[in-house]
Amino acid sequence: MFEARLLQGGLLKKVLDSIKDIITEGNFDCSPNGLSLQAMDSSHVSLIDILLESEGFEHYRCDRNIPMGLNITNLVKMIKCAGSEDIVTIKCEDKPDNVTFLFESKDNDKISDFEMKTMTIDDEHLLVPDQTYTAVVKMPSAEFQRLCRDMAAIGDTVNISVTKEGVRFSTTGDMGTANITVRPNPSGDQKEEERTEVQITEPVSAGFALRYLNSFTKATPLSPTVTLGMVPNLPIVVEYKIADMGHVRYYLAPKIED
Amino acid sequence: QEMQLRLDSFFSFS
Repeated sequence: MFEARLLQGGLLKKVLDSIKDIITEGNFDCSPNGLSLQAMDSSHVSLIDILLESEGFEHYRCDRNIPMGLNITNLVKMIKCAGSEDIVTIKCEDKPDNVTFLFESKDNDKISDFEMKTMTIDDEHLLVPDQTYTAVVKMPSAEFQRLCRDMAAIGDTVNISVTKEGVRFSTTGDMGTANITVRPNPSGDQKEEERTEVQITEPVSAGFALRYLNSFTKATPLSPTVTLGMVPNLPIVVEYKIADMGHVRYYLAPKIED
Repeated sequence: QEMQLRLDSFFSFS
């Protein structure tokens, strides 16, 4: 059986907010290491990779690997019924037809349980190779969110160029062009999460659909910083680390000149 | 004209 108790139930809401615009269903894989999910959007352009490590739960028991296939829209509806301060317990049997969500208020004066039907989902796991990124940019997640939103007001595609001087975001649309350059500022007085850091072995430049990047920024409440990893001619990775718990990572295939 | 590539042309299915 699988049983996991999470003290910060609000975290689940944030995780679901970060995926609900991209996928409609997914297999949550319960394993002794933690709860994970890998799913592509319907057009196979982007991939979501979530890990919530077992150590991040107050109580975690998983005897064997269990794929928990869930409709994300319905899951969002159910988790919305939890208070943001509630403690959430997720429970299911080894071959589940249902998953139980137990919500306990912080003061223990209200307990609710919801049972949700599971579904069988064909697993299409992609092997994402562990790779060394040619360029890694760490920046405040709110800054990245703002930037993607501003760029999307002008164009559909953003070209991201990373050099040791900084990261240049450029877009072109019917009304004109926009360029935003974010410079690394590691020596300033900013707190670590307010800094932009760039590590590169060689300059990288590629174009990406803003529609997807904007969806990824729904993960902003999960982390004060976001990390972009790029390798020439390969998908970009956009990672939001969840403190003491794991990550929400997105991979996005580039656009090329036809 | 720009073309959107798909992820399965980069990563293989397990």
